[in-house]
Amino acid sequence: FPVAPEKEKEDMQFAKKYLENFYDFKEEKSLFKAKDLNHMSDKIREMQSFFGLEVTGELNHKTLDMMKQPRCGIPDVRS
Amino acid sequence: YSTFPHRPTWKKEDVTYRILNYTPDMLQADVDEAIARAFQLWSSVTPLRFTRVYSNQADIMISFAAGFHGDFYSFDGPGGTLAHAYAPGGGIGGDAHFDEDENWTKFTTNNAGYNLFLVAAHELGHSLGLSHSNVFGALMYPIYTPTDTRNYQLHQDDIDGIQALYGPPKESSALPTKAFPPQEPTEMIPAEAPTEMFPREEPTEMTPSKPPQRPDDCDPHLTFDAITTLRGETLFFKDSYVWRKSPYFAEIEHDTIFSFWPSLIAGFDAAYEVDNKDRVLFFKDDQYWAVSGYSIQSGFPKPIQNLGFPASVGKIDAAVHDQNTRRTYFFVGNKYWSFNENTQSMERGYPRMIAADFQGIGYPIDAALQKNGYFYFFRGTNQYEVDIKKKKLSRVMKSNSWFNC
Repeated sequence: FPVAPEKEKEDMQFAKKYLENFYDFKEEKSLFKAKDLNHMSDKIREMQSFFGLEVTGELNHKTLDMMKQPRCGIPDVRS
Repeated sequence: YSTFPHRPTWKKEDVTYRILNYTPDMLQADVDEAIARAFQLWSSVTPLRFTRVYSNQADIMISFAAGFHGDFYSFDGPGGTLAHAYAPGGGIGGDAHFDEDENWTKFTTNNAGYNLFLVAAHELGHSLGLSHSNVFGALMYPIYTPTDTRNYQLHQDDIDGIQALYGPPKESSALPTKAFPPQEPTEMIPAEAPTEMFPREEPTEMTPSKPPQRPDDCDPHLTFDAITTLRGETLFFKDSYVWRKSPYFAEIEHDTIFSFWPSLIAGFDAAYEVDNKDRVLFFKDDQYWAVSGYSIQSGFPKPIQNLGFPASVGKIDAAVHDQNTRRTYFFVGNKYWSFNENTQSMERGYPRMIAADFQGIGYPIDAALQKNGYFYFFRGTNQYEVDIKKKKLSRVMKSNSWFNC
């Protein structure tokens, strides 16, 4: 079934927080929303690649699932 | 595997740790054991030695806390982030924090909680300088994976990573190559009561200290802190080192106290075995512990006054049990006491002067041993053999004469 809009928004927030914590994602407030999403897609790709998931850059079910696993609080990637 | 930027490591082999507080989810003794075993994983593949301290600043401070807890990385409630730790360095460097909002357990099967040993072993990898690994199955993989911890072995990726930072263990293996004959699962002593949260001392500069070296077996200046039999073997203690002499093997085995009893502090004052109870007692300052093989009996340490010493006695020099009479002799300065193991009480008429009953051996005594109908008293580099029945000095030898020098 398509994901309910508010659930999707919630997941996006969760994913953003996860990528900030563990993949050094910094949300850039740019005028172009597309640019923001691209930047986030790059970080999703980085995370998918680290965990050996299919690298799509999309916040799919498997990627979200992996983000919700209990884990260590140290980043996987840092500047 | 990966390391932190600029590859921070401890610039010494002897690293200290301190458990600042405890989770109410587990027995303190189980927390002690989980942490000690986690350290042992890393010490078994590196030259590193870990010593537990009970006060002041340690290199690695271990604590449980929920939510905001004094650093910039607040915990997030149940699930999600379980713990975090800092790379080697002064101050908060090396410290490991565990999220108290999780349910901690010593088990791996039940889903009700996270196995503290597994998470601690991972976090201590960070405390030593490892970052995350993307090898599934490696300890340093960032996601918690319930695993049977009974014979837990590090993944080769973890070993490669930690040895890239510290190299392999020294040739004299820090682990016993043979187990004591019969073994029970290890019980750890309940350590001190939970203390203040995050005592923040000023950052300590890293003082690379020259790690103490084990003296050679035949070093003519070798002296001992304590000596005891244990299930037919004889253990000689000096600082954190153990020389193990076994009737079953020709060569002397070199170990560390940590490798047998990870949560005991090094530098015993005395030790003796009550063979018919399969029990060895270790003494340090005004406390003592009891072990049976590798198992440390719960309820220890206890104050030595429990044995009947007056408050004026702050530590004992040596102890030896006479299996024939079931008496244990405790040596303190120029006096000695006799303890009745059957009645568990000090005998009347003691303390007596050592010189009155054991002529020619002098005092203070470093260590004492009973073997083959003789007492052996160790003072500095000399060893005095005394015929137990006649209480007569029969020989004076070098302290390390037992090492086939």
